[in-house]
Amino acid sequence: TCLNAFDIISLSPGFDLSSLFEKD
Amino acid sequence: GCFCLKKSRHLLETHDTLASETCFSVNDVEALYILYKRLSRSIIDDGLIHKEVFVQALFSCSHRQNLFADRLFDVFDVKRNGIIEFGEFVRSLSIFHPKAPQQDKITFAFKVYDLKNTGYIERDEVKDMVLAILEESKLTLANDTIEAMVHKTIEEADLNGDGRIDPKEWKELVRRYPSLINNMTLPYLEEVTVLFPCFVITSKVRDSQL
Repeated sequence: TCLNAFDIISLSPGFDLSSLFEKD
Repeated sequence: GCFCLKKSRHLLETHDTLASETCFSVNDVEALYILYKRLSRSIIDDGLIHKEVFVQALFSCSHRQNLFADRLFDVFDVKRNGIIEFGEFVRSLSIFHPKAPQQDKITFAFKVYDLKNTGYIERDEVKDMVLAILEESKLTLANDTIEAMVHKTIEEADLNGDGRIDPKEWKELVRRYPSLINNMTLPYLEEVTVLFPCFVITSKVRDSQL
């Protein structure tokens, strides 16, 4: 495995704050 | 005269202050205020953002648990009183602005990853986060593979050999691998008022007037 664990962790949709801006 | 004027301008001055201390313009802050109010009304209508509201907003239709959404809430909630106040909302979002200083993004990401708030990112925390993302992606990896990845990550980051990552080592790791904080930039934030033109119409102040 060559991936850095943080590269994978940072992909979590939990970080995707753009969802806050979605209109109803 | 002065007193009344000051009183009636209180909210405006708060927005002005927030704009001066963040990457946002006054119009952006007003747009964010409307967004904040909309979010805060979605479950418990008390004008504040609770964890439940925040996590639900990130995952629109479901109430599912998410370690990272949970951690983001905790780091946004600077006062640690279980709610995100408007000032906390704007100041934290500003860190995700494309123009925010890299150092702020690095520090914020460290706080998110320091799950137990010990001041270090520990091996167990890295493993827990890897397991969490595998679970939310419905992926499985052999334990040996996960251990190897966690081991390699810690080994690479841990410059003083104490088996954990301190803020200085984290900064150095990000310097070597800038993509590690790609998740700390949200391009939308540069266009808050463009994305939501209705916000501009309701705005009472032009940035040029301030």
